[in-house]
Amino acid sequence: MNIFRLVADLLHLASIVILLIKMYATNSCSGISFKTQVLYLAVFIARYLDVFWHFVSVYNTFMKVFFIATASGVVWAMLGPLKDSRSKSLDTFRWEFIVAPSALLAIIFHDRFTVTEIFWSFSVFLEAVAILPQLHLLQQSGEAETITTHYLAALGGYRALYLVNWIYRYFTEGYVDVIAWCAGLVQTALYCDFFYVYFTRVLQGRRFALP
Amino acid sequence: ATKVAFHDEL
Repeated sequence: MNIFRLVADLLHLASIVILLIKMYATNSCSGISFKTQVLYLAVFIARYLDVFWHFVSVYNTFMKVFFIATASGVVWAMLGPLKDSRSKSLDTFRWEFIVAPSALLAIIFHDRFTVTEIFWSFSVFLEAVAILPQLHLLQQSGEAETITTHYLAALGGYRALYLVNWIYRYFTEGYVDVIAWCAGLVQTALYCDFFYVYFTRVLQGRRFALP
Repeated sequence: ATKVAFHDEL
């Protein structure tokens, strides 16, 4: 564990807490892509179900349980109590176009040809692009509540710090994980446009609005 | 460079 990875994980955790606060405080999930949230739940289930047979550390176990539980809770809330506030007409990204290629890539690129390793690869590729329905929704509406942008900023920050963590781990322990690196690079790059608007508008105290 | 034997990251 190094400081970059720890802060990254805590940002990831914070992003979900921010999302839960937004949904609870406003009793609404408007502006949040249901598709992205379902994809994240799929990502966590595909990657973290090994929590039952693969022990790494108490920290690792806690985080896995936290991510599966909260992602389930978010999807449950968006299906049930907050269903009517969903931005359905804006959440129009075709999820098939990212799930199918992720599955195909996982079958081609994996560490070992086993069910769990292919699921791991699938989850890594899917996580890289799971934010696309959310970014698409943002583009469709052209604006976002400030708390929603903080959620996205924490998610993007988490990914950016993972890149720093990998550079650090490469030089300190010779750590190499080409699949995670390529997917992580793509995942972080997707946030560039968002971060530009976030830094130039939201952090200057203005509304998030696309030109 | 080495590859860790298992996935230790989240």
